[in-house]
Amino acid sequence: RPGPATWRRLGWDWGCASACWPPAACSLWRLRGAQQAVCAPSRVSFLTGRRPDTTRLYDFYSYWRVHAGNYSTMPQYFKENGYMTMSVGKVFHPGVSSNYHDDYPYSWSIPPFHPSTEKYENDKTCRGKDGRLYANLVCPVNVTEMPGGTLPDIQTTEEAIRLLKVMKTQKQKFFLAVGYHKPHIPLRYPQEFLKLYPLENITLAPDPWVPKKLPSVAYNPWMDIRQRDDVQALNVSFPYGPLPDDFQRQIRQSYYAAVSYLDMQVGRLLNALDDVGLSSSTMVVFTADHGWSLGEHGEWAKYSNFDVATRVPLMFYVPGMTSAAASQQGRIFPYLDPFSHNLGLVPQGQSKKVVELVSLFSTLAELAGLQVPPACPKTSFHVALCTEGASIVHYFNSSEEKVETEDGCED
Amino acid sequence: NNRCHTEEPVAFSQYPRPSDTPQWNSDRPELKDIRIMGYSMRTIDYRYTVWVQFNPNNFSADFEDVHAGELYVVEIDPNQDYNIYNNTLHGHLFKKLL
Repeated sequence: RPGPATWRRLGWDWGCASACWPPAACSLWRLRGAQQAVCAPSRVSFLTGRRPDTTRLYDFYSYWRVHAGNYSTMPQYFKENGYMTMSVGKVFHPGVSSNYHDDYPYSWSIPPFHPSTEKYENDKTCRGKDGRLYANLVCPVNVTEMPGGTLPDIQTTEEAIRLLKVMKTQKQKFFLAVGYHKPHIPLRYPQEFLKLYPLENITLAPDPWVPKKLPSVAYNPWMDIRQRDDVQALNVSFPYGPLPDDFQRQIRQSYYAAVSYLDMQVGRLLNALDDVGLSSSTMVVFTADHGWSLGEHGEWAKYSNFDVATRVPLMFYVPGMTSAAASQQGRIFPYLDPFSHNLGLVPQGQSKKVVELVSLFSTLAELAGLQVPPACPKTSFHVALCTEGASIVHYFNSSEEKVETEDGCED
Repeated sequence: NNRCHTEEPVAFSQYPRPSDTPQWNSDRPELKDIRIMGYSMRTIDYRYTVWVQFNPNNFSADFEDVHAGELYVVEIDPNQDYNIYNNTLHGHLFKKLL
């Protein structure tokens, strides 16, 4: 595996050697389960606990409360149960699908925070070999040269840490949702993360060809990749390409680097949870809205039903349940710098059950001791509070050992 | 093992398409352009997908109008490169999944 890193991808084969996230070792984690492999529909789905056929959001251009039904969201439910709910970064997909305000004030106690440098994300900020600036897909940057001298995810971490410090003084229950952009395209990240993944160690996908018997309707032509300046310059054939091998390696290298950059942000944030003394009384969930194809099946990006596009990490840290609670002086989340620590592989989590993101709402409600929202009836467009995903808390204490039952089956 | 895995958990996902063949808006079709919906069910052992006719005006999927299908056996094809849907159309496994 290249480098000492982290989750290789927020989806499929992320062999975890977490630099900054020990909870990988002391949490339950589960794989699979985005309801639709694209941002807005997936986020609205797991934040409402309903599938896209019920939110009726398959694209980016409607707001479920007026387009499908005025459904309560997970943060709204926590808010109505006495929690201070806060959104930092990309939680709801911005724009029409969250009514231009990230579903505020329904879901959040205070206006959602967005990094001031978010607006530069698609600008020409990537330095080309000719010294000019481009809107590239592969975009390692010198952060000090970026507009504002920072990057959106760094600002998101700083704001989330600030809010943790505030909550420490408030002594109020809180629900803090922190949404990172990376490894979304453009793969714009601090250039030093490239060191973790030498290009000579980067391989192509194990199956970088379009499968012979893949129905054409199943194939996604990765249009968002094609529109970046560096990919346009390659003059790749539509719809099947392929991209040149050396550029495929560069994308994979930058994707891994962007994930390690994200990993560092999460590490800083969790370290701050320790610093303010809240890690022994705070549940932490880590997940993503979808996966991403890295050349498998001759495809890139999301936009498909392949496992690489739908599979997501889903980790739970629940004090006293997934690990012993920290002592007063103990640290649950010590920060480890990936550039100075030689990090080995962290054991994979305890469970590989098949679960869905739509279960997150009821699972978190149960873990928090709230009444679990009822299961939705077959038609639920007029039901404000229900969920189409069952709580998976019953898995938390279940053994992964296979036991043979009386009829000879493995239980 | 048809006898044993009768109640295993299943994860569902779906993806819309405007057409049977890739075109400029295949990745992100707007609602009005959606004509086909691919519904997937993933078990520990299989990924089974049917791409069916979809009406964006009434949000209905017609499972009688199947445009294409995919079936992958995870144990022997973990990367999902060998679609055996057409080989199994009339077999017991297909009926069980359906």
